[in-house]
Amino acid sequence: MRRTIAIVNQKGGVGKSTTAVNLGASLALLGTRVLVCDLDPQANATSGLGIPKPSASASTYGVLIEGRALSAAVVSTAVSGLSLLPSSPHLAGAEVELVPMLSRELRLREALERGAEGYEVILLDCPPSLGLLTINALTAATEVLIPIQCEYYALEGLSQLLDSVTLVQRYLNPALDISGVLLTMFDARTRLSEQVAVEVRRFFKDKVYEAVIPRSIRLAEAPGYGMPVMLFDPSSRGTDAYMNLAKEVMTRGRDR
Amino acid sequence: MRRTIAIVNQKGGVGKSTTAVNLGASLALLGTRVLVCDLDPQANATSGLGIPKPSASASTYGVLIEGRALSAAVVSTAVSGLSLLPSSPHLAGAEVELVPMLSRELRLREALERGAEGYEVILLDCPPSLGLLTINALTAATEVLIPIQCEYYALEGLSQLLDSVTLVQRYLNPALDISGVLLTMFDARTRLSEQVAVEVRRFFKDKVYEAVIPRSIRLAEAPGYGMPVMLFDPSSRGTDAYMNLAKEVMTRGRDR
Ligand SMILES: Nc1ncnc2c1ncn2[C@@H]1O[C@H](COP(=O)(O)OP(=O)(O)OP(=O)(O)O)[C@@H](O)[C@H]1O
Ligand SMILES: Nc1ncnc2c1ncn2[C@@H]1O[C@H](COP(=O)(O)OP(=O)(O)OP(=O)(O)O)[C@@H](O)[C@H]1O
Ligand SMILES: [Mg+2]
Ligand SMILES: [Mg+2]
Repeated sequence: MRRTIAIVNQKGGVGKSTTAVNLGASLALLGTRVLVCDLDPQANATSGLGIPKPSASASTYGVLIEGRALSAAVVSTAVSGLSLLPSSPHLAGAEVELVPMLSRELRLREALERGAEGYEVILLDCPPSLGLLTINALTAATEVLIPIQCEYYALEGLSQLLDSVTLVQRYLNPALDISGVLLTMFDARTRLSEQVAVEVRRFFKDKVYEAVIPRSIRLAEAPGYGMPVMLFDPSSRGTDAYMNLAKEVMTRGRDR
Repeated sequence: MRRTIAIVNQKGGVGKSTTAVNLGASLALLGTRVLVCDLDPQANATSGLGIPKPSASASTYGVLIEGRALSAAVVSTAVSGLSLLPSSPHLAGAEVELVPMLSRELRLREALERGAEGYEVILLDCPPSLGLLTINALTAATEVLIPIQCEYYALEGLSQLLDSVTLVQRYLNPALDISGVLLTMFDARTRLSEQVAVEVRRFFKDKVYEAVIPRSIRLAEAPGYGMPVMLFDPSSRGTDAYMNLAKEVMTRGRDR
């Protein structure tokens, strides 16, 4: 069964795009056919994979708003087995343009049902809000991965996020399940990271992935070269952490 | 003349709330009467100043959506001279609730014109998006402060941000001016920070503040105690950097 994983957290800068790019690349390197969909008008996942910004029609905007086929926009990347639905700045208008549309919450799900049969895993990179782009992702997804930065402010918005997931489960996507919570930017030199990790594990229990992503400058440098970290610096801690996460995502998925 | 400074960047996690809290506290400690308005449903500036989440009516939501007077929501903080218009999760609905309202872009400006006469500086902390909450801030503001994290992804959304500012200047607020660009989370140990800083200075020239905010764990720890960093750890680099920024903001403002 195909897995569609929405990477969601309305808190900004917690590692959503970094996770979409590097988990996507790791899964592909392990032999999975992966599609990353960039649903953020900032298009960070697009540039993080080295893809230039496309025209409006050949992007997420074209698929969601103009109703174009997925195949008219999806491109391959430098990682074999990893494809991308690229974003562009036009998507910034989508939150408003979607509001009056018929079945506006279902447009991504329908586009994926029509055109994504060749992929085993689809990763949806969401913008830092709980608007219609993120709702489209939660409606299209089979599961949710929540990245949580190991810092105080990142704990605050969680109840709003869980409320949104519950609403989508009730009205749009009953099969949606929170499959995992990922601790990111963990800095072992500070007590703060450990304190936040303890809180998150107490609240989410066994939903928290064993794999923890450390704060590592190589993860922040790789996007500047348009590469996932496993191509930029295969020996870095960032590479190990995301490869371990990929293995864990695959194992957890087996019992679904 | 009262200065209203919108702290804006749709990129997430770049230090908007941290700047609102610590620049606000620094200005107040230097004798300025300051109001911080928390326009983010995540309410990070609210908890960063140690204020518990208010009821809907006694918050930004009450002022913007229910038309309540500012004085019915504003609270004082632990820093003498610093007041706060607190946020609450109800604000998450405001983006959609504002859409059909008459003069929806002007509601914050009107509320501040009616009720903020006692303040010399007003700081507006914005959510990570360019939606109606941020547009309300840009319409109410006399100037814009753009925090830019010294990392690659942070450079990407700048042209969208500048386009939004230009639109607001043309249709809603001709007097709006970009008064400054603030480099945040600068990590002197990495080449990446320096590379980004060079790019930002080349693009924004003398709009970039001399004060640069270093990446400092004390800045990330302080919100957990509900305090600005100058109360949490007065000897930290974060304190020095934001106090220097406050002095620079005051000096630059004099020639307006
Ligand atoms: N583990 C890490 N170590 C160091 N830097 C990281 C790590 N993960 C992400 N970063 C950097 O932190 C910043 C924020 O990460 P990223 O952009 O992936 O977050 P996001 O949640 O997608 O942000 P947004 O809310 O704007 O979409 C980026 O500059 C990224 O390169
Ligand atoms: N100079 C700094 N050094 C270290 N940590 C920092 C610094 N500035 C901010 N932080 C931390 O980085 C994270 C992001 O900062 P902050 O929440 O202020 O950004 P933001 O732009 O307001 O985010 P959002 O887009 O979600 O509103 C927070 O956990 C904060 O405590
Ligand atoms: Mg992102
Ligand atoms: Mg913030």
